[in-house]
Parts: sequence; C-alpha cells; structure tokens
Amino acid sequence: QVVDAIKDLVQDCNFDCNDSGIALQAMDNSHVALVAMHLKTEGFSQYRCDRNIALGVNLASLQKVLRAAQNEDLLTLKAEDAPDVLSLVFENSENDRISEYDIKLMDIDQEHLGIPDTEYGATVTLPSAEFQRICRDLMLISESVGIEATKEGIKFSCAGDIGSGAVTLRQNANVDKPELSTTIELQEPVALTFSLKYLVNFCKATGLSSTVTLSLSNEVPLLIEYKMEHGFVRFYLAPKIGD
Amino acid sequence: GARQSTLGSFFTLP
Repeated sequence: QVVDAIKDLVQDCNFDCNDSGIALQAMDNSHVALVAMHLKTEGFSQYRCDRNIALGVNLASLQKVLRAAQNEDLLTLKAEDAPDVLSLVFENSENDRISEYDIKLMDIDQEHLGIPDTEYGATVTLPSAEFQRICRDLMLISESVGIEATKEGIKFSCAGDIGSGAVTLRQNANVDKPELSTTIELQEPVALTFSLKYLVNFCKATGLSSTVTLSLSNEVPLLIEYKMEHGFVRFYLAPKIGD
Repeated sequence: GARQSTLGSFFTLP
C-alpha cells in the first residue's frame, strides 16, 4: 500500500534502513513535491539491522514483484551488506507456498533536504476519503485549488473555464466515529493556492489511514500526513505564489 | 495566474 501510494510521485529512491526502521525521503522530478515515509521497527514482527544501509530501489520494479504476493502472505525483506539485490519472500502458512524474488538494487545519489521545524498557522484533520473526494471533484473544474483556513472552517475553492466550485468543512466532532470528525487548530488565518494534480496524486495514500492531517502556513509548503499505527507517509507540496 | 514554486526555495540541502 505504501509503495502504491508513492510510486507515481517518485521513480527511484533509497530505503534507508537503520535501528529505527525503514525510512525514505524523495522529491518528484519537478522538485515541487516531496514524500517522506517511516515504517517503525515496532510495525514489523521481526526486524534486524546490523548496519545502516540504503537500498536503492526502482519503485516500479518493486511494485511488479509485490503484485506476486497474496494479500495475507507474510512478507520478508532481506538484504546483505553492500547488497546488489533485495530479496523478497512471500509465505502462505496455509498451503506452505514459498515465493522467492530478488530485485536488482541501484546506486542512488540522493540529496536529503533539511525540512525546517514549522509552527503551522493551521492544522486540520479530516476524513481521508472526504479529502480525496474534494480534490478529485475540484480537479474536474480547475488545475489549482485555494485552501483557506479560518475560524469558520476550511474552504477549498477553485475556478476554471466551465465555472467555479467551493467546498467548506466546518469543525465537527463525531463522538461515535472520531475518524469522521473534522478538527481545526488555528493560530492564524491561512490562505494558499496549490496544484490539484499533486494533491490528487497524494490521495493514493488514502487507504493507509482513515484520517489525513493538513498543516498550513502562509507562503510555506503544505504538509499532508497519513499516520499509520507504526509509521507515517508525509507529503510536502510547494505553493503557487502570486497572481 | 499564480506561479508554481519549488521546494528548493523553502527546504535546504544539509
């Protein structure tokens, strides 16, 4: 699911393995969007990493091999020191099937960006499916979306050749189903413009979490986070500026 | 229309 969520944004990237788990940071070719992922050690039934190692993987190749796994298979990932290949083993305990695949690794000269700690003006958590719906609907009208966070709510608006559209979500607490709540923490009102093409792409991570958190400040990149039980997938998107 | 910025203007190479 994680590979599915990011494979259309970045093609080749390093899986950085260390004591804390498997991490990844990569920008898209246009340097407009960045994905940062962390799968923590606790999320694995077994995890061992003797030395920090970067596994340079072509995500399309990894995706091809992962398609050979059944949903409930146990997956084991293995790499030696200074590896040429990443080994994947899929096991089905019921009929004792063992599938073994190797994918070739590559040397990727990856520049890790320093992402400054930011006190965001607005932090909004909403159902991830709702966010996906809004992005898809508005992309049919325009290539850009304005996102405004005020104490009234969060408003997504766009204008294109055929007309215009806007969706406003007000803060609401759903006691029975907290994952359907919308919460808005506001330090100051925020208004930004983003490319919908990227937002729709990020929404491929919707299956990872029932909620998504948008962190916004004026004139800085948007942070979109899908939290998992033992890790996260975060996307950063540079804003559109000026008129 | 608005101009698309890039992340390089906001994030730094270490």
